[in-house]
Amino acid sequence: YVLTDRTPRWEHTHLTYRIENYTPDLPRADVDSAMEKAFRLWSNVSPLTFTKIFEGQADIMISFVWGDHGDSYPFGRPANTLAHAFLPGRGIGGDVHFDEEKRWTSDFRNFNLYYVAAHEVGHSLGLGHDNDIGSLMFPSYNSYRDVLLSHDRRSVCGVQINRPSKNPI
Amino acid sequence: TPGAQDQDVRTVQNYLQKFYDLKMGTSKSGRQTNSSLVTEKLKQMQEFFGLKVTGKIDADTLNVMKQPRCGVPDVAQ
Repeated sequence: YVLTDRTPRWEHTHLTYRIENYTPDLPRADVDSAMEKAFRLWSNVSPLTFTKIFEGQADIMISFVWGDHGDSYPFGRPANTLAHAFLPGRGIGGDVHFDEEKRWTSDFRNFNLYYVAAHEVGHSLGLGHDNDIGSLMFPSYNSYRDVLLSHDRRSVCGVQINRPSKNPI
Repeated sequence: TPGAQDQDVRTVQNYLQKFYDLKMGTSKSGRQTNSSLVTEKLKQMQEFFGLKVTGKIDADTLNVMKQPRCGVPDVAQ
C-alpha cells in the first residue's frame, strides 16, 4: 500500500458521506447502491463506519461534475480521467468528484460506478496510488475491476495502518 | 524521440504535467521544457507502470497514457 507523504488521516472513525447530486446515466437507486457498496468494502476491513446523510456538510461529499468545476483540477480532454478524490481533511478534504461527461453504468459497459467509487474512497481515506497492478489503488480503470472481488491485502493493510487513533500523526 | 508524432509528444507532456508534476517553462517562442526533465519524468512513469524504462516515447507507454484512469497524481505533491 502507499500512504501519501503527509499521511493525512481522519480524526474520528465514524464518517459521514452525502451524495450532492446524481448522474442522469443511472437510476438514483443504482447510484445509492454503488456508493453503499464502495463504503461497505472499506468498512468491512477497517474500524471505520460510514453513515449517509441527506443534508448539510458530510466528511465525504460526492458529486458528478463537468469540466472545470472550481477545484483547480478540471475534467475533460486531453487527460482521460474519470474521477478524483481529496485526501482526508476539513472542507474539500475527502470529497469525491466524478466526471459527468463519462458514461456511468452498473454493469460491465463503459465505466462501472462502483469500481471507480471503491478506488476513490481509498483516496478519501488517505491512500495514494499503488504501482502494483493487483492493487485496488492502481490508477488505471482496467485494473480496478480485477481486484474488487477479492479485496487486495495491500490496500487493506494501508487503511488499517492509516486508521484514526487517539494520537494522530 | 525520433519518429514520435507531435500529437504523441503533446499527449506525453500533458500526462506528465498532470500526473507527474512536470513543470513547463515558458520562453518567447512559447511552451518549452527541459528535455532531460521530461525524460526523467517519463522514466518515473514507465517504472511505476511496470513498462520498459527507456525515457523514450514508445507504443506501450502511449497506450498506458491513453487508458482511462483516476485523476489523482501518481506522485505525492
